[in-house]
Amino acid sequence: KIPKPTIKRLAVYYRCLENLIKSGKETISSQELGNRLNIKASQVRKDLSYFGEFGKRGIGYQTRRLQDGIAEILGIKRIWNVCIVGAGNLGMALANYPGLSKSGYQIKAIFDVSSEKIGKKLQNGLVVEDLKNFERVARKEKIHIGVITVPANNAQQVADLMIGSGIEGIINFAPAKLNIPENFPLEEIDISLTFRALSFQITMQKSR
Amino acid sequence: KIPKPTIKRLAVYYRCLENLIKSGKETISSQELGNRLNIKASQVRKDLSYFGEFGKRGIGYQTRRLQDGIAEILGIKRIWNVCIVGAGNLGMALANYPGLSKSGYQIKAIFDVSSEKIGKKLQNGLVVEDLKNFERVARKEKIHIGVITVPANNAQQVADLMIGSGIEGIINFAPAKLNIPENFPLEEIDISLTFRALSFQITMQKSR
Ligand SMILES: NC(=O)c1ccc[n+]([C@@H]2O[C@H](COP(=O)([O-])OP(=O)(O)OC[C@H]3O[C@@H](n4cnc5c(N)ncnc54)[C@H](O)[C@@H]3O)[C@@H](O)[C@H]2O)c1
Ligand SMILES: NC(=O)c1ccc[n+]([C@@H]2O[C@H](COP(=O)([O-])OP(=O)(O)OC[C@H]3O[C@@H](n4cnc5c(N)ncnc54)[C@H](O)[C@@H]3O)[C@@H](O)[C@H]2O)c1
Repeated sequence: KIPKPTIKRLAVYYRCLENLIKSGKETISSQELGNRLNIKASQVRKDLSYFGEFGKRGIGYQTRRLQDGIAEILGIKRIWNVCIVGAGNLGMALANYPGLSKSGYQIKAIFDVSSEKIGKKLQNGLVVEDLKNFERVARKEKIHIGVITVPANNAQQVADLMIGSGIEGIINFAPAKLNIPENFPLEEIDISLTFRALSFQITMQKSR
Repeated sequence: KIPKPTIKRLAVYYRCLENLIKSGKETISSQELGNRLNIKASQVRKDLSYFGEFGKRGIGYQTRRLQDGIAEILGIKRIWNVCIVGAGNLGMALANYPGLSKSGYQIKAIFDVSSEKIGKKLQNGLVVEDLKNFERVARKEKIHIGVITVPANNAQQVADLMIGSGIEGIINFAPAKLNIPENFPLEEIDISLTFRALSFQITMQKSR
């Protein structure tokens, strides 16, 4: 089992390697990687030793090989199967967004309860399914991630259904606190935090 | 003119005060506030001195008065007038999202170029306007923040129109790099970063 702090540092090594490869660097030592990130070289070597031997004495690590190795462990290169529940404005915008499939997130199914939406064809070839078929479709399509884009009052019921069907993690857009098992992977989105960040930028700009 | 690092610390003081007030604390000294945030008490006093006298010798600062004072400076309490350009799935989802008006972001206008969208009535009483009227409406409604929810190819043209009409800041959802003046306040959104954060959580969960 890999300790959580190690996994967090791997994500940092991965981002750093992304920039190094872009600038054409082919090898790097644990010392150099550590210096760039304020992490002790011995810690870098220890973190990377969990995954077998990436580096060679004297030359250091091949940046591309190391990046691929870390990507494998963090699940960055794998394809994640995603389903969306709630085929309204937000659900449809997400289903059609090219940025998701580009990063390895494939929308495999989209569900709704309204007869106006069920059966509707999307640009990407999917058809809106009836929520009644959720468990069967989620297992058949081996869904990993569930996205909730229903009204706030229906969010909890949808979360229960997802967890009951073996989904591994949830992204919740509905403005409702979900009651789910303590360590269950969850990300909540509130776009007003981005508006808040812009307000600070505008305020700072004015006070330069 | 308030230095940028001071403004960034004010946001941190504001969040800390939010929690203190919730737990019923009525006064706090600069020493105590500094200790909670790992900031020197003298720095706290210096930051707060920009805004006149908030604290009294011996008793410290009244938490509510201090929070209101900071909110005023950071533009947290003010109402921000927002317009959305692109009345498609994403634009409509944002226009109807109650979380924005609750945080002081009022959607004052929504624009599109398509005859199918122009004239459409929204749940919140707004009517989709023709982009041709952008400059006139943006000035009349004193718009501060512009939101871009158009296809990637049209994003730059919309950004130019917004900046030319005196908008103070932009939130861009379109997957396109905008070419705008260097310090112009801008926030870019890419939902796939949240999916990435969930993937790390799922991977970490499995490696506990
Ligand atoms: N977090 C954010 O930043 C953010 C931004 C915008 C909208 N939202 C929220 O996202 C949600 C969706 O917004 P929208 O604009 O797409 O709303 P919408 O009304 O257009 O779509 C909601 C859809 O959910 C369906 N639905 C209702 N109950 C359901 C259930 N039990 N199971 C499956 N489908 C169900 C409806 O039939 C409808 O198609 C809302 O809760 C909204 O507040 C969040
Ligand atoms: N950043 C993210 O996380 C994220 C997520 C979902 C969608 N998106 C992006 O948001 C944008 C909108 O997505 P959508 O699903 O709502 O698309 P959509 O096709 O439903 O809506 C786009 C709207 O923009 C209008 N439009 C086109 N050119 C215009 C112009 N020059 N001025 C004004 N309006 C114009 C169209 O008429 C249409 O109504 C797309 O670029 C999409 O890739 C981003």
